[in-house]
Amino acid sequence: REKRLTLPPSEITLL
Amino acid sequence: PGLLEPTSTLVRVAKSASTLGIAIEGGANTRQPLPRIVTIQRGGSAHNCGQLKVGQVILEVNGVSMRGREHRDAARLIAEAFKTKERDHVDFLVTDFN
Repeated sequence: REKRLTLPPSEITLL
Repeated sequence: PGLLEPTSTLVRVAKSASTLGIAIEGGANTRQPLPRIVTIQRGGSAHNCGQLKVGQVILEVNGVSMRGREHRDAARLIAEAFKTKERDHVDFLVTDFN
């Protein structure tokens, strides 16, 4: 069974 | 909720250049749940202000909490705060504690 231990990385936005 | 965290700092960034000049990562449902400053561009308003630093986490923008906002929503809110002509500055509540 798959364990989700980490959340996905985020994109980066230049402001 | 709504209370200032003890390590937080309010930074007022004057709109001294045509761009804000920060890059952010993070947002709700990512590894970095609050937006974090990853770049400060030389010559931008944030750089001119001199008080924002790479690595700081943004808690609030103009008193609006970043908590629970996904990346694009947080980015849009910051962009709109910079764009509006209602204010000549943007207030960031930031913390060095991640």
